[in-house]
Amino acid sequence: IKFNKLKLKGFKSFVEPTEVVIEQGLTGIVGPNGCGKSNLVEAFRFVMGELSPKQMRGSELDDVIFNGTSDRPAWDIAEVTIDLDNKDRKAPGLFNQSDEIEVTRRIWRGEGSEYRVNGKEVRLKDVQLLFADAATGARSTSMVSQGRVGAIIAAKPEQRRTLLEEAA
Amino acid sequence: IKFNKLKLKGFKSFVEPTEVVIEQGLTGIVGPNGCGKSNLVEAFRFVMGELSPKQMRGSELDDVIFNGTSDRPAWDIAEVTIDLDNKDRKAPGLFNQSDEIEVTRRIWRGEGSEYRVNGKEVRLKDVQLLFADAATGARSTSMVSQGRVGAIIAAKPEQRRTLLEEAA
Amino acid sequence: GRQRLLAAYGIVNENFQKLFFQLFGGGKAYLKFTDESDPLEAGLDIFASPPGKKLQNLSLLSGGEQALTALSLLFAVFLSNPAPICVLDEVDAPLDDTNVDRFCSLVEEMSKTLSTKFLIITHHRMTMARVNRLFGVTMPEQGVSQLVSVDLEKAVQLKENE
Amino acid sequence: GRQRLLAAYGIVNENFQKLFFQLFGGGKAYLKFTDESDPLEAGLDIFASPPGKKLQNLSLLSGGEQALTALSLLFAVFLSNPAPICVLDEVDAPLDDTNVDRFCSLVEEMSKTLSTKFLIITHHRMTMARVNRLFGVTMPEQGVSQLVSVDLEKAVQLKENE
Ligand SMILES: Nc1ncnc2c1ncn2[C@@H]1O[C@H](COP(=O)(O)OP(=O)(O)OP(=O)(O)O)[C@@H](O)[C@H]1O
Ligand SMILES: Nc1ncnc2c1ncn2[C@@H]1O[C@H](COP(=O)(O)OP(=O)(O)OP(=O)(O)O)[C@@H](O)[C@H]1O
Ligand SMILES: [Mg+2]
Ligand SMILES: [Mg+2]
Repeated sequence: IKFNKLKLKGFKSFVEPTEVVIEQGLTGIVGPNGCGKSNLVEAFRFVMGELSPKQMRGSELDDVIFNGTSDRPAWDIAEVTIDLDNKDRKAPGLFNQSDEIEVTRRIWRGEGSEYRVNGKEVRLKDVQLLFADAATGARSTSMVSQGRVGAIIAAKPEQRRTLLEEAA
Repeated sequence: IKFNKLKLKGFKSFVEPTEVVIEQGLTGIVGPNGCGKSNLVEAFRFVMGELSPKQMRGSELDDVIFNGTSDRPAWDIAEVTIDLDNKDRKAPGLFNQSDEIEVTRRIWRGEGSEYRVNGKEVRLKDVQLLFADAATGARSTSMVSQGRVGAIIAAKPEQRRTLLEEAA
Repeated sequence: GRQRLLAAYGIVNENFQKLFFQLFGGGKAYLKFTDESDPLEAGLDIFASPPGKKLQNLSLLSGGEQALTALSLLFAVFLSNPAPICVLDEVDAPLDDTNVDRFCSLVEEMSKTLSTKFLIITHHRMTMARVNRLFGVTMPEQGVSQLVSVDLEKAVQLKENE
Repeated sequence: GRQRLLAAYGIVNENFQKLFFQLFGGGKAYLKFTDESDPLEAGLDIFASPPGKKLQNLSLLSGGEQALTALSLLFAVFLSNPAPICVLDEVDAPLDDTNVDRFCSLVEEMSKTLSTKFLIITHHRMTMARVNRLFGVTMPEQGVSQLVSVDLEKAVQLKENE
């Protein structure tokens, strides 16, 4: 499985539909403090099935929905999509029928989330399985959020052991 | 009271006698990771009467004594001195007899610390009073160690209230 | 005890709002006791809105915004009882160039108004260019620190050529 | 359960030692269970000696040394089961230029060997100069983010002129 694109709208400060094309090698993301860079990382974890609002700097899951500015009203829906390339046909059986796999998560204010793969509604469990199968996922070491290195340094030895459990 | 100089020897990686002249305005301190910059900050807090080894990244107070390299043996004594200018004669009565006030703290491995002001031995309490009178001290907001900004962000609301207590 | 804490709160909160505005080039922020009826036991919450953004708890701000807000609070307490010296260890680490520029302007101003001497440890090129003199700390011999005076112009030059 | 954890420990510890050596340009480091007899309940301690320095617990290292060591551990776990994507948010913040250079070389190598695509959020000029392409995130309208492609040469130039 390869990651081709991240698409988002209504997600935190990315209210307008935005596409991030993910190409080979190293892609740098730069910009001033508070412009939205870490919000992109949280978009990845969100669509991969992150359930803890605290992991996305919120107190409830609805906090990821665009909450408005002085010139724009808040939205009631946030949507993030990942476009996957499955030409090597190594995806879990359920999703292995096509060259392209599109995973989408939507959340409605006050109503919770819905997950779709290639348009068809699936369970959260299926989405988590798909990404776990690709050795990634919201909590994996492939998603290193802004505080994570500091958290490992400050962690109690027992908390650090859980890192090993990911590799087990 | 003005701060004129920091002098140290046998203190962490500053084994050789070193003098830092403190001049007006802004002085920058630069250098690679691990070269000793934060050790200088800890030298200030040490001579001001810091008693918690954890506040100086150690597990016991003796951890501030130079512990040797592959080419040099460990030392058994660390010494830090601050040269103060007291020309405005605003120091606490006990020390207000001279234009210059030299505060020295020595620590002997396995034997504890000794404090001297202008050569005369004093109690830790006197040193802490002298610096508190100048609105500074090991725990004051005038000594901002490398993790402190992060600690305030991560602090529980109750812990943050203690900042206010310093101002009270 | 309670009177003194509330008085300190008044001064620090006022300093905090001014410093936040100065470091962010706008916006507003304030401190609030979690329990107004029992300040001696309560916690202290921080609310902030950087310019053009909604007011939020500190925890919802970006990494750099949180650092600049926490720094405003540290300086707010400092200003309530300023010392003749202030040592800052890498406080500018998560800040972008625009915020570092405002941070440097603030410490320049504090240094002039209060005659406070600042020792600023930094990895930031811009901060190095704004100080009056530079000390370099190196380890020519492994594990042994050495302090050297650094030529300001040459240091910025060297860094630029990396 | 216990077998799998010990097996994971073996692989991760080996990766950790190699990556530490590569990121520090020398030195050694290892992981150790706080209680060897009960790994499933024990904690994990980290010991490291950067080149030329004594072996110490992680807590005694400098800010930048701690960050580089923690990053070695994160990558050590990553390498035990590599993913086709890796997103890094400002992991280079406390690093000096020499360490950033080795960090960039490591991710370049991982990208080639594993075909992993890296998304690297950074404020570091050197990292910006080492990536294959740059996206800029801005807020031309307050509170609303926008993504733009940035010309690599122009970006480093702009930064240099600040
Ligand atoms: N639900 C939301 N709706 C609108 N804006 C939001 C929402 N949640 C967060 N934001 C805004 O997103 C911004 C945070 O962006 P982010 O943390 O991605 O910044 P950053 O580019 O990573 O900055 P830094 O360099 O300081 O880490 C904040 O200004 C916050 O106000
Ligand atoms: N008692 C001691 N004897 C000798 N060396 C010591 C002692 N205690 C600490 N050190 C060394 O001092 C170094 C730490 O220096 P310091 O934390 O001041 O670095 P720094 O310049 O602040 O780096 P950074 O930019 O990463 O924050 C470590 O390499 C450590 O091994
Ligand atoms: Mg961020
Ligand atoms: Mg340091």
